[in-house]
Amino acid sequence: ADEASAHDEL
Amino acid sequence: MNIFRLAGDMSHLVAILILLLKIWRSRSCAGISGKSQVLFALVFTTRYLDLFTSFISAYNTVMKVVFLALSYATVYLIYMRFRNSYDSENDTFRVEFLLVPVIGLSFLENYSFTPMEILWTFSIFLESVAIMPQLFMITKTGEAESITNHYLFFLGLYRALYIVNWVWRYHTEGFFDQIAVVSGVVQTIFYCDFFYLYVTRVLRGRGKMSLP
Repeated sequence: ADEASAHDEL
Repeated sequence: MNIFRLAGDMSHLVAILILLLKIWRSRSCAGISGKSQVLFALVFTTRYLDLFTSFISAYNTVMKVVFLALSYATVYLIYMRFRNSYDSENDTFRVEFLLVPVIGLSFLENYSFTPMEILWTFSIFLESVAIMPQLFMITKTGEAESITNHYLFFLGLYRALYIVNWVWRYHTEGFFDQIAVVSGVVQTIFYCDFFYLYVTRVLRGRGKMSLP
């Protein structure tokens, strides 16, 4: 997982 | 954004508003765990630090600000405005038992070892257990007002809808956020026992219910 910079969920 | 995610967010918003309006209208926070509400305020604070660093969408930004404002308003009502009605004698869950392991885990398991990511992970792990002081309080006093149960129901529904959202996102966009999913599933399990009691007791007209 490379979503380290953008967590788009609340 | 999908319908499950949107419904989950709306359910979360409804839960928070139910609690806030209950306290405001009754001028009382009896039966509400202030500790759980402080933990939720801490969850939002540590998770939404990215308000300052990354823009995702207007929806995202507005919801973050709303959740932050509502959670702080709830804490204000409990500890300041209506503190005379705060049932501190029954709100005795030791939050350090949650905070210490959650802080430890967020340092061990995160997407990158940076302050922002560790705080985000901390918020995800903390959210999964933040309701425990409230559930503990209900167990201790033996019952909760039906409005408190509606609050818990919508909070649990929000978690369940997020799981459906993750299944949807996994199949449609290959999205899989391991930290969020694992702790989200753990969190939802905490509500299962409550859900069962809610359906069998509250919705069948008893109004009040107690946890075993």
